[in-house]
Amino acid sequence: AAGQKSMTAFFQKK
Amino acid sequence: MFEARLPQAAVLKKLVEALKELVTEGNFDVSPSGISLQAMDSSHVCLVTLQLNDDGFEHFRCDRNMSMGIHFGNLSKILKCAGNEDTITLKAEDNADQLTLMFESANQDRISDFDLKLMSIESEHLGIPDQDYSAEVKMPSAEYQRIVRDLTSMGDTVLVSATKEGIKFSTSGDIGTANITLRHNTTPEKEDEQTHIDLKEPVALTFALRYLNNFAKATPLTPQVKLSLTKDLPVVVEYKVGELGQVRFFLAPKIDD
Repeated sequence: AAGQKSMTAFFQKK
Repeated sequence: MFEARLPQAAVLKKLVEALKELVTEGNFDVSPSGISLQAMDSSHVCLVTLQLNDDGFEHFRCDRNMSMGIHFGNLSKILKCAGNEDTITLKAEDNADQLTLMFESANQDRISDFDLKLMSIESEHLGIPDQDYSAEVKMPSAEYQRIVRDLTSMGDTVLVSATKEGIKFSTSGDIGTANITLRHNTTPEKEDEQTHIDLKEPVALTFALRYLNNFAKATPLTPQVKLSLTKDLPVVVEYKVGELGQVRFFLAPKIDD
């Protein structure tokens, strides 16, 4: 199965 | 105080229709440079950003930065009461707990105002760096909408691959497989009907079609859409909102566990 990472894994919290 | 006036309510109506299913609520951050929004869907695999620049408004005033928490379903209900050609003015006092929307008909014989209760929404801002993408594809937004809709009848995910041959969308499911390829095409006289593929290096990523379909709800906003792709990074699906700004949808690629 293929999963998806959360957006916070790609973009840092400010 | 905050006050922003748009000559056509249709723009805001279309924007909210494009967002409301993906993100149920979010903060309109208003500042002297305009209105912006960052919101994730409930599963956090996609992010919507909206930027409406102050100079795109007929009139824009913001004395103090504010975050206005908005339930988009409720905003949509109010905007349904505006005529497409109505002038719309958004107003709020500093630290207000409501946003006033005023609609004026074109010949100014009908004026209505609605107050939307604002919410307190905790949200984190993500820093989204400007970056170079492996492939940037501009295509008619109706074409994008058709492709993702057609492929949804065959499968749940789509492999998007950009090569010098074009951009290919592939899916497979119980009933079979489907491939749709768009080639770089600047033949149509109207720029809106052209497809531009700007390729730095070939790239292929897999995405959930459900989300790509959802992004296509922004199609009425503008005749062109831009897809930006880089390996292992979220795709960016961008719709320009005239001179006003843009809405961008980011979606995480599917990864093999």
